[in-house]
Amino acid sequence: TVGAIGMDVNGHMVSCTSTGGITGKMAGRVGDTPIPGAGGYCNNEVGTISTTGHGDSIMRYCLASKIMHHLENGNDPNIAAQKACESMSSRVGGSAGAIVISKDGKIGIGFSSPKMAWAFLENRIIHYGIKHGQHLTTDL
Amino acid sequence: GPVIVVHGGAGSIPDSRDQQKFDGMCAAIRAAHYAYETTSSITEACQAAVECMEDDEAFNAGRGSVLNLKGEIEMEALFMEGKDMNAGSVTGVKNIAHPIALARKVMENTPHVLLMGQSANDFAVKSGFEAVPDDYLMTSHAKIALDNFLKSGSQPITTEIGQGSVG
Repeated sequence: TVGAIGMDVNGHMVSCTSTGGITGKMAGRVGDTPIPGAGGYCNNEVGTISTTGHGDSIMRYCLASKIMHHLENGNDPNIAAQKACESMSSRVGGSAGAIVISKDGKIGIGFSSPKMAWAFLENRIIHYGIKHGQHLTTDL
Repeated sequence: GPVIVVHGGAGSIPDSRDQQKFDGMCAAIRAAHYAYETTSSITEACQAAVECMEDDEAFNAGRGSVLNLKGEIEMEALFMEGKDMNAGSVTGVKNIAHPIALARKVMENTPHVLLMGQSANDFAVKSGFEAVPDDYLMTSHAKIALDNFLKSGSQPITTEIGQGSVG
C-alpha cells in the first residue's frame, strides 16, 4: 500500500491511498483502502490521514476515523497515530501504520507493525525512515 | 509552504528492501514537490506522489501489486479532500496504471463515492484511461510471492513481497 497526504498554505488538505491488496486474497476481497474512515480520511477542520497494514483489521476498527477522533480531542498527531494503531492491534489483532497532518500543520507518524516506510519534506530536506526510531535525511 | 507526507506500506518488510523503499519514497516526495511548484495544487501534488509509487514495483500498488488466489491483480484506491470532505474510491479494478487517478475521477465526476470491479473499469474507459496489460502490472516478485503463499498452505496472510507482512 502507498499513501500521500498534504496541506497547502491555505489549510486545504488531501488524502490519497492506493493498494494491490494482499497476496493470496480471495478474488473480490475488499480491504480498508477504498473505505473513507478506514484507509484514509480528510477534513480541513481536523486533519488528514492515510493508513496501511492489515486491511481487514483496519476496516473493523475504522482506524483513520479513530485517529481523527484523537486529533479532535487535542492529541498530538504522533501520539494520535501511534495510540490508534496500537489500540487496533490490541483490540482486533493485526498491525497497522498511519501518516497524519493536523489542521495546524503538525506531522504524525505511527505504526504497530515492525516497519512502515515514511517520508516528508521540510525546508527542502527530505526526512524518511522505516524502522521505529529511525530518522534519516537527504537533500530535496 | 505546503506539508506533504507519504508512506510506502507497513509490515515485516525484509531489510533487503529498505533501500528500494527509501529511493521510491524520496522520488515520490520530489514528484509531489515538482507538481506543487508547477501547479500550486496540493491535490496535484499528492496525486503525483502516489502515481510515482504506483509506477514503482518496490511498492504494492499499481505496477508491483500482489496477486489474489486466481493469480490476478485487483487494485483499490481512495482520494479524499478536506474542504467539503468529498471522496472517491475504486475497488477490484484491473489493468489501470494509476488507480488513484481513477478514484479522483469518481470523486470529481460522479455523485458516488465507491465504484467496483468491471463497472469501475468501464468508468475508466469512459474517462479516457488507457488500459495497461497484465504483464506491465504483474512482476516476477508478485508471482513468486503467490507461489510461496500457496506452498505455505495459505498461512499466514502475506502481502509484501517475500515476507509475512501487511499493507
